[in-house]
Amino acid sequence: GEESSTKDEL
Amino acid sequence: MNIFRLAGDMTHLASVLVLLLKIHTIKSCAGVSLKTQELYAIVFATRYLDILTSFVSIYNTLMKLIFLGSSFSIVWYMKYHKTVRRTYDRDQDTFRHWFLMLPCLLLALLIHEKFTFFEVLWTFSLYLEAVAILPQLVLLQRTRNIDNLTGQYIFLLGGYRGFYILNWIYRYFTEPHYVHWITWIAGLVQTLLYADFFYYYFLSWKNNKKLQLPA
Repeated sequence: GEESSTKDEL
Repeated sequence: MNIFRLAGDMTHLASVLVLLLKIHTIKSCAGVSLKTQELYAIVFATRYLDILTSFVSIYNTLMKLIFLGSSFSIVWYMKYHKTVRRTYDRDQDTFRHWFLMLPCLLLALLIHEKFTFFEVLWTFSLYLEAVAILPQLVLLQRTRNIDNLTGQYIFLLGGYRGFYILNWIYRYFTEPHYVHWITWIAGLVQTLLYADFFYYYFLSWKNNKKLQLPA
C-alpha cells in the first residue's frame, strides 16, 4: 500500500 | 488514532480554548504575544490547505476548523477588538517574527519529503510551528512575570507536542514504514524549546510561588 503519512495528524 | 495523539490533540485544543476564553472573558490580552498568535494562524493556514481537497475523518476536519477558527479569532481580538487591543503591550512584543518565517520557508524549500506546492507549505508550517512560541517566551522574559492563564497556555502547548512525540514513538513501533524524520525533528526542537519553560513552571509550582523567569 502507499507509504504511511503524517497527513492524518493535525 | 492512538491515545497519545488523542491526548495531544485535546491538550492542544485546551491550550487555544484557554487563551480564547481568557481574552474573551476578561477582555484583556496582557502578557500574550500577538506575534506568536499570528505565527500560529499562519501555521494552521499553511498546514490545513488540504482541508477542502483531502478528507481524513470528521474528527480531523472538525479539529482543523476549530484550530483555524480559534487562532484567527485570537489574532482578530488582539488586533481589532476595541477593548482588547488596548491591553496589548506592543512595545514589549517586538520580536521580528517575519525573520522567523523566512528561514523556515528556505528550509522547507531545501528539506521536504516531496517538492510540491502543498508539501513544501506543509513542511514550512512544521518548521514554523517549532519556533512560533519564541516571541511569546521572549515577551515573558521581558515582562518578567506571567499570569497563570498565559502560563497554562504555554504549559498545555508544550504538553501537546510532548504527547505527539509519544504518538510518533508508538506509531514507529506499530506501523511499518512509519518514518518521518522531518516531522520528528521539528516536533522535538519545538518540545525542547518549552523544556526550560517547563522547568521554571515546575519550580514555581513546587515552591508555590509566582513564576519568575530568569532575566
